[in-house]
Amino acid sequence: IFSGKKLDAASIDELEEALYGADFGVETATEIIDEIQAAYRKDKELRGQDAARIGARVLERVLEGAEAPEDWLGEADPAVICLIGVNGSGKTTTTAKLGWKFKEEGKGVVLGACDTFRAAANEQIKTWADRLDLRLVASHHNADSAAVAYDAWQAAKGDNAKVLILDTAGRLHTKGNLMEELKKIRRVLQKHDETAPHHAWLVVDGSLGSNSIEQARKFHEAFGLTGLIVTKLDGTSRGGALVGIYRELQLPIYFVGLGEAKEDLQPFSVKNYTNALFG
Amino acid sequence: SLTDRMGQALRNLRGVGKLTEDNMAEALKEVRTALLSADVHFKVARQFVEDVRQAAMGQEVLKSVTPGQQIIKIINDELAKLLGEGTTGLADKKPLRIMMVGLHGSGKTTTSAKLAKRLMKDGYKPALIACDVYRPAAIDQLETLAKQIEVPCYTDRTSQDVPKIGRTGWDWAKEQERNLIIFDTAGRLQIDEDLIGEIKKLKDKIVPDEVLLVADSALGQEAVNVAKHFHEAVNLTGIVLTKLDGDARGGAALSMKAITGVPIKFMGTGEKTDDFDIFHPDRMAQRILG
Ligand SMILES: Nc1nc2c(ncn2[C@@H]2O[C@H](COP(=O)(O)OP(=O)(O)OP(=O)(O)O)[C@@H](O)[C@H]2O)c(=O)[nH]1
Ligand SMILES: Nc1nc2c(ncn2[C@@H]2O[C@H](COP(=O)(O)OP(=O)(O)OP(=O)(O)O)[C@@H](O)[C@H]2O)c(=O)[nH]1
Ligand SMILES: [Mg+2]
Ligand SMILES: [Mg+2]
Repeated sequence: IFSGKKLDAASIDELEEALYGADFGVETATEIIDEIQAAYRKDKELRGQDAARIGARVLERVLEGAEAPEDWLGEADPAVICLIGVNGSGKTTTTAKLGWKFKEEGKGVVLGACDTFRAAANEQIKTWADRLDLRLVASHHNADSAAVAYDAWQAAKGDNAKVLILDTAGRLHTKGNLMEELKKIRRVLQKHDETAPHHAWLVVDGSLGSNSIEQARKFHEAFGLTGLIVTKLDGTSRGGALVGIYRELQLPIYFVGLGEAKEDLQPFSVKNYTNALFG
Repeated sequence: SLTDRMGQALRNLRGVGKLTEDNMAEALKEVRTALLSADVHFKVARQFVEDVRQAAMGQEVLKSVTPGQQIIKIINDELAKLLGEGTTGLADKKPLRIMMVGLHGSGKTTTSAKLAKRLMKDGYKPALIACDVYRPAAIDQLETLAKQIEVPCYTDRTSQDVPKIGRTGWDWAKEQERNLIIFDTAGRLQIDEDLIGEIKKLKDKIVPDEVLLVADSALGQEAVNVAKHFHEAVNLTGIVLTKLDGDARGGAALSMKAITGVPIKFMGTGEKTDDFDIFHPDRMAQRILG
């Protein structure tokens, strides 16, 4: 559709379908289509690739500032990263990937197994920690997740580790009591470092639609987010909900997950993202 | 709700004696926007609105003094009908073999346990077979759930040969005189040729009576391609929608059903093994329309 051919009603319709197909949602898809329609009314010679350029421009405008800032880790020792999100989004796997990344950079890392609820959650993160030779702090099934966070923080402090990554249990944003549990983790961390957690990232499954935006709103309200990770972008979904999230909450997207292996984590790049769509 | 949003469009219909293409078009535009914002696939939303338009231009609505209300009723009925068509029960046989497939994190392992628990109440003697050899502690997870619901679970931590594990698990379940055998598989992308090949080979070995796609109800527009590819690969007999205890509108359900025709059989409504229900098309229709 984004070729050298001249646009017509049929191809504009195809364009609209592609925009919705990327999970941009009504607001962003409409904005891009309106801009393309306006340009087409002015110039009937408009081509597919011109439309692509308009789309890319709108997206870059909307996603301005959406990348992680330079040197974002910060001065705290340990810098505490908390991964939260709904069930199955990829938090545990991402915890492992992040731990590995920092270890490769020569930083001391401690992982905290704060999912004390789900079946074999401890075994899962322990398998990763053993595989990657990362220090893990965990407790027994049904232990208090905030207590594990506390123990993990103490261990990181004792180890002089630079990074503490806390994996938490999946929870739907519609469950008030589970959102309260998150707040308890925050309170406990703040008893030891009032600036912690320094990074609170929502891990969002890139194959989901507009509900990701509501997830982000509710998690932000309950816990205070500082950023996002979008996973499973190695699938066919374009993760367009991240645009809706960024429009509303202006939270940078730190990383994208591109697979199940330890290396499958990339810093989010607006350029790469728009090229993949409008290339 | 859709009724609220259509309020303005429909108010214009109320005083109108006859339904016309024009006042109909405005109301239908609202329906299309409602469906798109519920993550219904672009083409499916278009087709659905067209089907409603055809039905609404029919005789009863034209004669009705409250065409607006008639249209809302048509929309709800059409949607519930589309969602609910097809055999929503499981194959009525013993022994019954069920293969669970789907994308990563959709809820396959948890749903395998839920299904076993539910069918035990219907008199089945289930066995769970752990065919996910990739995800760290996947076998531990299924084993833990199996213990919770007191169902025997076949595991093999020494093999990476999934079709062989499935076949051996089936034999083992038969020896244990289990008559409901549920095979949990690893999450996989529908575009992963090797892993799609694996479930094809597994299917050949275990000859399942049911192949269920376990799908997150919050899926976006790619739900159609996901369902289509899995269906073409292993011939799905049903869909299970999970995480309906969230607030996703669930338009993916309509998309998957409309494009593949595969019936939606169950819904996951929470993290516990009891949080499982047969699919209710009328409730889903309400949810999608918002
Ligand atoms: N293809 C792909 N799969 C991923 C990615 N990230 C995670 N996964 C897979 O998604 C599934 C769920 O990952 P988990 O890490 O268990 O997700 P979680 O958020 O910790 O899940 P809960 O703790 O149960 O809420 C696993 O099969 C992972 O291997 C990714 O970027 N791409
Ligand atoms: N709230 C809620 N959570 C669910 C539901 N079904 C499954 N889950 C949760 O979703 C997460 C993923 O479930 P799994 O059963 O591990 O998913 P899976 O498809 O087997 O994941 P992979 O094997 O990695 O592909 C877990 O945290 C489950 O407890 C549901 O209906 N509602
Ligand atoms: Mg986890
Ligand atoms: Mg699983």
